[in-house]
Parts: sequence; C-alpha cells; structure tokens
Amino acid sequence: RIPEPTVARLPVYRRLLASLVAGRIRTVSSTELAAAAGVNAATLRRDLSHLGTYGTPGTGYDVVRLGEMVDRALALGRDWPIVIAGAGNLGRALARSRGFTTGGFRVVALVDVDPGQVGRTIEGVPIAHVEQLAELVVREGVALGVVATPASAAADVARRLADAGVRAILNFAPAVVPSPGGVLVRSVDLAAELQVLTFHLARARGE
Amino acid sequence: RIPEPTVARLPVYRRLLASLVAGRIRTVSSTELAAAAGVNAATLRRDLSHLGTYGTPGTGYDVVRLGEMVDRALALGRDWPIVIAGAGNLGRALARSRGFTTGGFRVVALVDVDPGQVGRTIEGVPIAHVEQLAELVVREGVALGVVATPASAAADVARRLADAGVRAILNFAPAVVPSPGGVLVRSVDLAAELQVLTFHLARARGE
Ligand SMILES: NC(=O)c1ccc[n+]([C@@H]2O[C@H](COP(=O)([O-])OP(=O)(O)OC[C@H]3O[C@@H](n4cnc5c(N)ncnc54)[C@H](O)[C@@H]3O)[C@@H](O)[C@H]2O)c1
Ligand SMILES: NC(=O)c1ccc[n+]([C@@H]2O[C@H](COP(=O)([O-])OP(=O)(O)OC[C@H]3O[C@@H](n4cnc5c(N)ncnc54)[C@H](O)[C@@H]3O)[C@@H](O)[C@H]2O)c1
Repeated sequence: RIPEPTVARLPVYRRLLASLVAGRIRTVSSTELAAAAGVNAATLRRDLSHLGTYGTPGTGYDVVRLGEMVDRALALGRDWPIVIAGAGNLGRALARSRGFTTGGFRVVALVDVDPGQVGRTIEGVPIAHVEQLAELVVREGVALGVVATPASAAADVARRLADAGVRAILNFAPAVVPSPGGVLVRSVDLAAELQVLTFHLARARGE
Repeated sequence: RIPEPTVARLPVYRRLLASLVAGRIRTVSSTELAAAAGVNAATLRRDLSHLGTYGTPGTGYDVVRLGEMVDRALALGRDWPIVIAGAGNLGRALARSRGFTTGGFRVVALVDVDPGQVGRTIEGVPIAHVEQLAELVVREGVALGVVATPASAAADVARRLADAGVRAILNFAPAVVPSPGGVLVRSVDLAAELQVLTFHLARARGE
C-alpha cells in the first residue's frame, strides 16, 4: 500500500515532469526534482520507490519514463467523465475551469434542483435536473461525481451519485459525507483551509 | 506542537460542536462526536487532548466549553480581512460564497491585472488593480491573501502579498509557491484532488 501523503504528492511530481518534458529535458536528479516540488530529496526518493523506480546514481531519473510511470499510477490519459451536482457559484466555476479538467477529466453535465438553472448550459455543458442523474450516469459512463451543493443536501446527493453508479466522489460541501455503499468519498473544505492558516498564525504569536 | 492531521480535523469538530450548541445539547461523548466526525474515538480523544481537554468519564465533553476551546485554537471570532488576487472564475466564486466567509473571514477586495475587471464589484466587494495591493492591505489591515491567478503568476503574486504585509496565504493555483519571507503558504490543488481519486480507483481494480 502506498502511504496517503505519497499519493497526494504524485500530482505535483506529474506537473513538474510534464513541464520538463515540454522543455525537452532528458534526465533530472532527485535533488533538482525535490527542490522544484518543495520537498526534501529523501522524501522524493522514497515516494518514487513506491512506484518501483529508483533512478540511476549519477544521472538521476529518465524524465519521460518517470512521467509515464506517474501518469499510469494516477490513471491519467484515460477518459474520466464527471458530473457536478450543484450548479451554483462553485459548481459553475469548476465547470468553466480549464485547470480542473486537465489529464482526461471531462465535465459532461451538471445537475441541480433549481428550475431556473435546469435547461441552461455552462460553456456548452448542460444543466439537467437531479432526477435525471441515474440516466445521465449510465448514458455517459460517468465515473466521478463532484458535490457542490449546500451542506444539508450533500449526504443525500452523494447517495444518489453512488446509486446511479459513479465510482468515486469529490465533496466540496462542509459536511461529513459517509461513503455510500463503499464508494470512495474525498472531501475538501475550502473554509477549513483558512481556519488552518489562522490556527498557525495564532500559534506563531504564542496564543 | 500539535500534529498537522489534528489541526486539519479541528474545523470539522468546530462545525459539529456549533450545530450541537444550536441544538441546545449540553454534553457529548467522545464516541458520539467521533462517529459524527467520521473518525475513531481514540483519535478524537488524542486530538482534543492536544488542546488540554480530556472530558469527564461517563458524561463526556461540555459542548459549549469544548466549542469555545476549539474556536480559540483556530483563532475564530476575530475579524480576518482577506484579499483575493485574481478575479476570475474561482476568485469570484470564493468572494460570493457564504460558505467561505464564515467565522469572521471577510473578503474586503479582489485585485486583478485585467482592466476589464478593475473597477467592478462582486456582491459589493470592489475589484482593484494589483498595483493598489500594498495600499489596500495597509488601509484594511488585511491579514490573509488568497491566490486565484493562473499558475504562471502565482509565485509573483504571493511575493507581492507578502511584501504588502499579509501574514498567511492560501494558494489555489497549481504551482509550487515558495513561502516568501517566512510568510505561511498553504496550497490547495483542486485538480490534484481528482487525480488522488483516480489513483485509488486504478489501485482498486488491481492495476
Ligand atoms: N463558492 C465557493 O467558493 C465555496 C467555498 C467554500 C465552500 N463552498 C461550498 O460548496 C457548496 C456550494 O457552494 P456555492 O457557493 O456554489 O453555493 P450556491 O448556493 O451558489 O450553489 C448551490 C447549488 O446547489 C443546488 N442544490 C441544492 N440542493 C441540491 C440537490 N439536492 N441536488 C442538486 N443540486 C442542489 C442549488 O440549487 C444551487 O444551485 C456549499 O456547500 C459551500 O459551502 C463553496
Ligand atoms: N475555477 C476553478 O474551479 C479552478 C479549479 C481548479 C484550479 N483552479 C486554479 O485557480 C486559478 C484561477 O482559476 P480561474 O478558473 O479563476 O481562472 P481565470 O482565468 O478565470 O481567472 C484568473 C484571473 O487572474 C487574473 N490575473 C492574471 N495575472 C494576475 C496577476 N499577476 N495578479 C492578479 N490577477 C491576475 C486574470 O486577469 C483573471 O481574471 C488557476 O490557477 C486555476 O488553475 C481553478
């Protein structure tokens, strides 16, 4: 099993390797790659050893080969259709973002309960009613669901996504969403990120 | 020093305690609070012991007192003025979000380089030119900066925020942003969150 902190660093290595490939750099040392990633070289070497790659002493890692290994570990390069539940501020920003949909991730639809939203499109992506979720997931082969609804609706929406057949869920609502039927749920709480910052600021002042 | 995973769970406990207080519940056991937070009871007890509170065997924790301790540790309830750099899709969604600005966090301005954005307002919050950042931070006593610019501008914007006097930065751009002049930087990469999900999906299928 690969430790969770290692998994969370793989997307950073992927991005750095992609820009090295674009810059036609053939090899990179663990020290250089670690410095660019903001981690120490021993951590990077340990992380990459979990993928079964050790680099060659003296020359480092083959950039193209390492990039492919990390891409394969992250299962990138395939088609990952996504549905976003909640076509509000955040849902619409995610649907519009080129940054969110890199590496094969593709928002195929948003769903909402607000009749004023249903039937519209965001950059060509349709907003359907949440009642049509099951049919949409099957038709489009949707693998991933994103929850961008109010916290009060989050657990119910996650259950509907799982029942419809999605295999993993990214939840942005500030609520603890239990994993419906064994489907993987990962939560990101943007407001909590600010609170972690103020925690450290208060500590730094000795409070 | 409190371990980082403990710090990251405090906002979840805070939210749950706030809803117990609203529900006029006087005490809560570590088992109940842990179940609501989706962690095991031993982890919760260890987390709270870092704040110096142990609960009473048999009755559990005093909800109001525990809520106040967690709020104090997170330095909530004060006024935390925020400036958002980048008034694009994400910056505007954050400025509009009631969910992002709870517990004393207040977006006082956005800054941008696009003349088409400068001079507008988002729900009453002005968009200024990034050249006015330093004057804005001093005038409004801004403590926190949020980076919602393209990745190419992120490190430069973080430096400007630090030079202007902000004390901590939350970065949403997919770039490694070094901590300018010792100012705390925390990065959240929304696209990377999807990649962690697909990593686990690929693993689950034995790939
Ligand atoms: N906007 C942000 O930047 C931001 C920041 C932090 C947290 N969040 C969290 O993200 C979530 C969305 O925030 P927002 O600002 O977009 O809110 P919003 O109110 O603008 O949008 C929520 C949308 O969800 C829809 N909805 C409600 N119930 C639904 C259901 N059962 N099924 C499908 N859709 C449903 C609503 O009709 C609405 O369109 C909230 O939980 C919020 O706390 C958002
Ligand atoms: N929108 C999302 O949901 C989302 C999801 C994942 C990642 N991100 C990341 O968040 C960042 C913002 O994304 P977006 O979708 O809002 O992009 P966007 O292009 O809509 O907005 C970016 C804004 O930054 C401004 N800007 C550029 N250089 C600047 C500078 N030096 N100082 C101040 N402002 C500057 C631009 O004028 C523009 O208004 C990007 O790095 C993106 O990869 C966004």
